[in-house]
Amino acid sequence: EESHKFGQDEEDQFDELFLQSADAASEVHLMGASPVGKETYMKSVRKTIYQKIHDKLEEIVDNIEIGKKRKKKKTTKPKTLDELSERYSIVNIGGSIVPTFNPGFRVWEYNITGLEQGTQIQQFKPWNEFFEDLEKKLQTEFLDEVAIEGVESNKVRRPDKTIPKKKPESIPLGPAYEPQLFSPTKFVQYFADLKEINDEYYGKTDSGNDNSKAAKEAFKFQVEYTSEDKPYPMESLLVKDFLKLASDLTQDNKLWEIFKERAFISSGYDED
Amino acid sequence: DPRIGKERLLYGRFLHITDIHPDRLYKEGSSIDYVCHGKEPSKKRDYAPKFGKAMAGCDSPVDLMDHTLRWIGEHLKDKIDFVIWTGDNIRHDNDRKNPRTEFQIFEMNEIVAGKFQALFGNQNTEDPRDFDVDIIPSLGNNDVFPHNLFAMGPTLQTRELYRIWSNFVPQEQKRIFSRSASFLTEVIPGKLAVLSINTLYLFKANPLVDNCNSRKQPGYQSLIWLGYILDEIRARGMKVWLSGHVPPIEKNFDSSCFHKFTLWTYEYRDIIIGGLYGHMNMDHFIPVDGKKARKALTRQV
Repeated sequence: EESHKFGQDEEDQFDELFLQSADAASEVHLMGASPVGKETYMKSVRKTIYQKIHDKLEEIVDNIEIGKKRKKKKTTKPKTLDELSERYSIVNIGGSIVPTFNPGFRVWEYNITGLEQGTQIQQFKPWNEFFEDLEKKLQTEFLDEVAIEGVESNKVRRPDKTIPKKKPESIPLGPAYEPQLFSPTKFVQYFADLKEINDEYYGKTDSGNDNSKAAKEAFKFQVEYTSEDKPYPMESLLVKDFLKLASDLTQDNKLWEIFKERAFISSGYDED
Repeated sequence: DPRIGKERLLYGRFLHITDIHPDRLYKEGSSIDYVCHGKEPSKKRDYAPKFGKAMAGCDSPVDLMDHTLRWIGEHLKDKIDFVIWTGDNIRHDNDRKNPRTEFQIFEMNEIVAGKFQALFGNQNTEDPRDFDVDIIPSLGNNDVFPHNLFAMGPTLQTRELYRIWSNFVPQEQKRIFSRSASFLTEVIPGKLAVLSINTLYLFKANPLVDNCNSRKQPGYQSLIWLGYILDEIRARGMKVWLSGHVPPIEKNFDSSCFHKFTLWTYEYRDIIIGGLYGHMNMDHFIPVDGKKARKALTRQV
């Protein structure tokens, strides 16, 4: 059992290292548009990133149950899904047109209800004045920093302006966390089935049709899936919905297979 | 839209498109094994088809790009509010017999930008900045020469890039763009903005990026720009989408850049709606943890 565990840890470490150090750019440079190591990458996303989210969601459930027994136990860990989701933001990575897999793109839908009744645009400094000021600030900032770094005796640590201040608690959460104006509500993922398109095109040109007409008729995008589709329909596209999905994907291999199929734009890609 | 003095109908929809990689050397009927660049195929399976072949390793035939844009024009153009277009608009540098030149990279970027302009620009006006659908492009790691390597501006490359994107980048940001190759577009004036972030300054494969801690690093300067912009968006009560080519995840960014970028998205969670990126060619999402980022930075300090 111990040796099995050891092996498991090693594998986890490998996955973590793969995620952190594999250099996607050099892969691309060498291999062009070829899909290289994409399944290994997805596997490591599932085992490290999504699994951690699942574990944290489990802790929330556990905390709730423990909380019922020992009400006053203090913890800094998030107690609810909302609290947990506030920690996260979502990096959405799109499928490409280049046929690494099939070509694909996405149409996002967002809430515009109430926009027309919204408050009038407040008067602010015109953008050109803002950017003129910003240009001066950035110029000064850069020159100051270069000058200071050049002075060896200067030991005073200046605040790092690339570390933001904490969000004031009084400011409410934005459209990524709570349904409101501009919250993303749905997406539709389109793809072009290149095999089907090329087959149709060559079928038409073989029978003597005009090439450009045949191309127009054959080439089409179709809906690959939407965020509302089974087997993992998302109620909305708030951060918490993505966290729930990430967690579900670690628990259900069938879901995972479909998620991967969609990640590889229904191309049937299989690393093995 | 106060910029053009017209009412605009909003649909509550926008398009994200990425990594077109058009390849003018792609030749239908040539050998896939030789990146579809003209050599005769040895067998039927090796035949490069008209619209490209999934997983074969060739870049996009120009036909694929043109028909994609035509299809979007016919089916989506009249139903969307703006387009987020996250870069890589030229073939990969993977054909040793035909290495890419700086001129070819700019030329193809100009051609693709022209196609977007023609598709989404308002055809009833002479103002090239008047779009039916706003376009927010961002810079890909293959859109620069040599690939991945991009220095802090002003440089010849940032100047050339501005020339190519001059109709997409608001005029008042020309000088800042020449430094950062990043910009902000108000897609719904006073309400909603999209940031085009030059992620190459944070990308660990850019040989000119060591970290985001040293004040002379392009990533450090870039984050300062980001901070001022986010502050202003918050002050105006607006919301914002982030966009760029290389996704801000540990695999791609230098660790200090990754943690700092993640922390900005966390501390401005009242205004940031999300981030849209390309580069990896796979449709997926990565949640990033803001509290963990702050802890990591505190440890570093």
